[in-house]
Amino acid sequence: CCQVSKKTGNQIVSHLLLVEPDKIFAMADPTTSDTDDKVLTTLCDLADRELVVLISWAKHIPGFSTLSLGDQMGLLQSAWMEVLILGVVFRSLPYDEGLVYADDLIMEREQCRTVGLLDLYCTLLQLIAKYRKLQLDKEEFVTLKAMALANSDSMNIENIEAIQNLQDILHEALQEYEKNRHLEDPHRGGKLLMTLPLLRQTANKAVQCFRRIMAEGRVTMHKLFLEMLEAKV
Amino acid sequence: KEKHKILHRLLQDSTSPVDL
Repeated sequence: CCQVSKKTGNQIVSHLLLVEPDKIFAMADPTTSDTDDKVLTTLCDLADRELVVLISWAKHIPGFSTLSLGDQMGLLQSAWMEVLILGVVFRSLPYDEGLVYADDLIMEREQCRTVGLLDLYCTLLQLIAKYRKLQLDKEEFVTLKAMALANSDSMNIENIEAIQNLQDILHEALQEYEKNRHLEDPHRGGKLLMTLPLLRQTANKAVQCFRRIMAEGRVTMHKLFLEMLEAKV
Repeated sequence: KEKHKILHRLLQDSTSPVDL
């Protein structure tokens, strides 16, 4: 951890790098043919498994586990899609027009159109373009993910002060990292924070898309994914 | 909490929380 800290110049950022989860693969069922519904089923199954990892990751954010169980639930229920979207966005940065849901599930415009996710695809490309222009690095990515969770604006928070404390700690970590690693642009931290409205907008759109798919009953969704989609109403 | 029982259960699973 100390070696990583020397590199990032901030202990929280180094810790977030260390607790970053391993890659998850989509692992589409090889025994069935590739229909639109199969692609959506694979995507929903991937999201369900990512959610399990995300909940476990959240517990490793410094201070998160000291919040009340109700507040932990409130933050996760509000911000889970923003955290998942940030992951897709970061993985997609090296690709021109593909969304890297997983290394084995890269979706391009035409496929997104045929499964009914073109609108979401376009919004995601806009968000990816913003981060590509900034050349978002991994340290900033892990810090922004934690900030998205802490800044979820949940309506069901019991201890607002504790959440504010968590936000302040993450904000300071980002500022310190930028001061140490991106001296060339004193506005970089602000620029990163200014991407958060589009992230929320994109996450809301994604939730709407998957709620529509859920209502259509076209694909089987696992219980945790359903539970989190329903919590976002 | 009953409505969100999987999230509730996963959060209660033992891990190593990190203090501030």
